[in-house]
Amino acid sequence: MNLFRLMGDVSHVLAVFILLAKIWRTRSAAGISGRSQILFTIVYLARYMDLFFSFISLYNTVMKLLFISASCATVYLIYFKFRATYDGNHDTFRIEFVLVPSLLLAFIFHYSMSFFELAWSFSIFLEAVAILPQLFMVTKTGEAENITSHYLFALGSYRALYILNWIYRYYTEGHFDPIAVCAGIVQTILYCDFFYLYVTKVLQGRKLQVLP
Amino acid sequence: GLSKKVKDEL
Repeated sequence: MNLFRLMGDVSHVLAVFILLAKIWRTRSAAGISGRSQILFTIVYLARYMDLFFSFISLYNTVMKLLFISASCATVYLIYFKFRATYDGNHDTFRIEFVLVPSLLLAFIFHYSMSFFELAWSFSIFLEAVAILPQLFMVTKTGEAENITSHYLFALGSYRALYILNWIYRYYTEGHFDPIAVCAGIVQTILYCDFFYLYVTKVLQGRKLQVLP
Repeated sequence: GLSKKVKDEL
């Protein structure tokens, strides 16, 4: 474990709790893409299946349980408890367009042809694009509430910090994971446009408006 | 490959 990865995980947990707290406190899923949350749930279920078979550390197990339960809880709040506030008309990104390519990529790029390795590769590729429905929804609604912007900033920062972690591990341990690194770079690039808007708008106290 | 090495990252 290194500081970059720890900060990345903290940023990730922060994002998950910002979103959960926002929906719970405002009792509304307005502006939130339920489809992205479904994709994140699939990502965590596919990646953390080894939870019951291999013990890495208490930290690892606790975090996996936390991400799986928080993403399931978020999907539940959006599609069940606060379903009336879910903005389905603007949450229209076809998730098949990210599910199928991720599955294909997993069959091409994996570290071994075992079910767990295929599921892991699939989850890595899917996570890279899982935010697309949310970013698509922000462009469709033309804006994002401040709290949603903070959620996206924390979520985007998590994988950006992981890139620093991979650089650090490469130079200190010679650790290199090409699948995770390539997908992580793509994932972070997808947030760049948002990062720019966040820094120039939200941090100046203005609302995040995606210029129509 | 990495499958031998333990996947210790989230």
